Amino acid sequence: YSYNNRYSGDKVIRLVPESEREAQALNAIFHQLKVDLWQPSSIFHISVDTVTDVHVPRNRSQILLSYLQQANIKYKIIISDLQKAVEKQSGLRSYRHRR
Amino acid sequence: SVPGYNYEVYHSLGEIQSWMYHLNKTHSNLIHMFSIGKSYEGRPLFVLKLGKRSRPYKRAVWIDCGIHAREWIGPAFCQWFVKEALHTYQSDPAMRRMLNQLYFYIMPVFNVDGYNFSWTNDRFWRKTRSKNSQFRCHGVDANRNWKVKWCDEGASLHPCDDTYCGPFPESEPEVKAVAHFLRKRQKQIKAYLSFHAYAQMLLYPYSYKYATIPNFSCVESAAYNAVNALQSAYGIRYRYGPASSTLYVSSGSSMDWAYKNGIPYAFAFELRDTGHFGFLLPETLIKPTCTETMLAVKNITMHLLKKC
Repeated sequence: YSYNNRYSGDKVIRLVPESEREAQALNAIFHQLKVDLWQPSSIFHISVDTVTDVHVPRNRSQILLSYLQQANIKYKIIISDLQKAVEKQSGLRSYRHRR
Repeated sequence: SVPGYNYEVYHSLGEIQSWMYHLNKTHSNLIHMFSIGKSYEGRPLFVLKLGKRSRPYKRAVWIDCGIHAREWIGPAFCQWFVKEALHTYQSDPAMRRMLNQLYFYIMPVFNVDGYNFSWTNDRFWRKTRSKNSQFRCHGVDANRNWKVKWCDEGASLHPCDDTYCGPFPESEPEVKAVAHFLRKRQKQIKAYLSFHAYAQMLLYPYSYKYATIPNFSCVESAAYNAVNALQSAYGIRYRYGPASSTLYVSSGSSMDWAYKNGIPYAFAFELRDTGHFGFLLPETLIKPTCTETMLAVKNITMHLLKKC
């Protein structure tokens, strides 16, 4: 497995806050969980209608999803297993074949 | 251009450097490779000068890819651009005109340390790999480290943040080397193009404030024509506009610095896609992404040659 399988079970979640309350709630939870933000580049850019993609590790994804459900924030899981997506991109795999 | 080199796969840093060495040897009529300095970890910062050596003074276009390590489609495009230039110089009148009348300075991998790290350790690494003495976090956002409203809105002073602006402007040797190079050629370089991912946007200044640039009509029409050309390939829509309002406000960006440094056409591309794959754009999409982007870059270059 590429990268020692470290992304196994990690997720990428898309959210679009619909209110200031949701934006601030996301700001707080992302800061607390120290997530890897794919877009925008900083949590301070998250405001109403900002398309937000966040990579959350496997051991924190359940915490985040529970939080979002409790806060009634809509979300969509765009990548359910990041390791599989990494393998599919095949940069490392084709490199190994070339070597 | 290089026998057996596959432009539809992602290449490691070592492979890209070997590719540049090879081109430098085999296409000396159109390519000259040189180093503008060393990265934090001591790697050479290679640039390809592409163009026909036809007259002593020629205007130039600067293109860099891979400022952010995880945005692999950027370096893939830079390689594609060079390949296309070499392959079509004889057959495409527009390309021949571009390479005869201009030089292109291409930096296929700006953030060499970060790019290498994204291949060996952390696929989603963004920053450089410089060390911080006080914190255990590495790296500076190379697109927040330029001396233009440095570390203002949209950048962070905390070393562990992904938008960390650095301890001072041009603290990163990569940023300092490119800035030095561009400053020395201020009169020669007429366009600055930087390639990122992902969002499908074509951005121009300003990033650091909400304001209209003095040559707005020329830049805006160049952007409009470029995205239309891009869309003509596969129907992919790119948004375009000032970075501050089209994307978000961010200070210390290379595009804003290039513009402030006197380069009239400064653009940042955010290539495919819009989030389905994100940074993990499959290799099967390298060809269409690069093909459409090529049309946009050629369009901007022809606009530059027409003198708006």
